Amino acid sequence: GTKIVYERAFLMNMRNSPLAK
Amino acid sequence: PVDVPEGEHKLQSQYCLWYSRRGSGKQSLNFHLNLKLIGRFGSVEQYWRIYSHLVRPGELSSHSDFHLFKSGIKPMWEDDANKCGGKWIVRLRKGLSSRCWENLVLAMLGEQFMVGEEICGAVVSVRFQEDIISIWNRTASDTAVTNRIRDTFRRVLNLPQGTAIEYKAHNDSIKDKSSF
Repeated sequence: GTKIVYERAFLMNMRNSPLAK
Repeated sequence: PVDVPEGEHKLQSQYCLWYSRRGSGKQSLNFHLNLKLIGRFGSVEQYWRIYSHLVRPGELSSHSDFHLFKSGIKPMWEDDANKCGGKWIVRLRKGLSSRCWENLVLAMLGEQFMVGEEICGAVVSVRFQEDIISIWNRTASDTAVTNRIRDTFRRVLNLPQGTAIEYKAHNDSIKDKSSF
């Protein structure tokens, strides 16, 4: 199947998501 | 497997984060006894929650290691996934490892290496005068794969120009008794 791929910039943004706290 | 709550961003693989510190005397011979599981995660959010509680590698005391491996793969040569594998290694002067480690981890979690199931995990080793970062893969004999990993490794770590990297098959590391 298709791989779940994330770019660095997206992952860095997710750092500030309320769910990541 | 780790339960990923609805609304979180699943990763392609689940991971375990381990920590080790070289013990003294007899204990130093038993690497697996010094290996401590810090946490497991399967989503981007879970990763950041663990990361935010951790000391960055550059601030760890000497002879400490973080090992980030896919779930089910122990960070040891002897593991079935690693025994025919090897690793790309870079030795870094002090002060660079935290940034490089974070770049490498994000590339691994985000599946930027594009080598199927070849990636096993990554290690950052804090030593007295330098830090060592490595990425481990399953098949040391597959040059096309190891070359591809090398190119991505170099690109994502954004290493200072002229930094040397080397590939070591785990089999050779066992034979010449070289440590991490």
